[in-house]
Amino acid sequence: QMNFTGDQVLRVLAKNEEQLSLLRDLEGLKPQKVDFWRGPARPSLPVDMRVPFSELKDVKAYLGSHGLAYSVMIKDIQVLLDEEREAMAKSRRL
Amino acid sequence: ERSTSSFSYASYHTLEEIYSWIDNFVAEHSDIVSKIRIGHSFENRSIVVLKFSTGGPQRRAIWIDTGIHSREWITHATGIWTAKKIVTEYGKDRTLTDLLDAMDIFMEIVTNPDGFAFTHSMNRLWRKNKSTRPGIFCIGVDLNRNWKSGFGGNGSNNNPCSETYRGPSPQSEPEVAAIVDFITSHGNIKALISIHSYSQMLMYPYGHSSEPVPNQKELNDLAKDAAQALYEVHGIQYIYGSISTTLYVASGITVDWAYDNGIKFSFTFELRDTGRYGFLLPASQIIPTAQETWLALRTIMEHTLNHPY
Repeated sequence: QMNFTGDQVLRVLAKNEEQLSLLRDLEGLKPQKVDFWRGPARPSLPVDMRVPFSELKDVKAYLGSHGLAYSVMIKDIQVLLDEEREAMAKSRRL
Repeated sequence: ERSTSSFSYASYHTLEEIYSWIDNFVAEHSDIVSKIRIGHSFENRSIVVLKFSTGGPQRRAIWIDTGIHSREWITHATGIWTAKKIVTEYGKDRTLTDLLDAMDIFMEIVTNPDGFAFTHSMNRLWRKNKSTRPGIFCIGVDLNRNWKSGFGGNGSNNNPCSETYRGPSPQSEPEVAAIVDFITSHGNIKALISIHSYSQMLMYPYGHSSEPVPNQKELNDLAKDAAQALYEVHGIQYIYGSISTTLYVASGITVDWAYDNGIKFSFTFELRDTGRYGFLLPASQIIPTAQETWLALRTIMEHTLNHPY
């Protein structure tokens, strides 16, 4: 099964349409690398994107260089997936 | 062991477990529930619909689907809980009883079975179906961009590697075609509710256009009432409005197709994520999510019952 160790979900708060456009550019630059969980829609809505560990440095640098504020929504996806699998296994045992 | 009373509604389940639960559920409630196979997926898995009916041919009906985006596990889990709730509340809840005495409910709990199986076996975060085409490297079509309403417009993608790849043509995907054929041949579906996650929204058409639909006021008022009913359960706030003005422009989507094909009460939910988990909502939140969603669904269903058209 695919492993997501170190992959993060970043929440970006775009201030305006210009910043949203920069996020859309990112989608175009790395279509198979950045998975938008909540796509760039409008400034009032956050943008959530899953970034593989291997791309984190580049993507965070891109966001920083364009003044795009972000927070880490999920620090390590695999940790949550492991918890989810364990919860399913426990439920089955019960 | 083969009883839905021992099934854990507060846990996520595999496709096999869900299909087994469906069989047990139908057997236990055969007076009110039946199973219909409406087609098969690209990888030849059965596409199954639960029919809740107290009798009568081609009654007015409500359609509910969950899991068209396979990684949105909370939607399947909510669908299962909701199905159980319907049979539990029939005869107790006056609104639901009146509804089922006059109308049918159809529920498709696993709308994208291939994708769902894949989320359990290979890639938990898979969104699309699993269709392949000669000469195309990337697999899968976003089933919520494959409908014949605004197909190919803004908010869908012609790149097969995109998560929002629309597919080669409208209804090219068997999972979508099966629903289209079923609903079209039924001819009396009066409400369609397509359940997604996450981000806490309740929306109505259009997705492909910012033009208000002719019934915009009624749909908006109903969405407001449904969101309020939902809020009163656990205090979770939903925003509501048309898809294009609330979320984003999206073309070729389920509810636009439904509305354009005469189903006035067409809604789509984005269930809760609490702002922290996205598609990985912990199983401990399945039941609270389902409980609050039920009140919103009930509001829409009651309105549909009382406002025939």
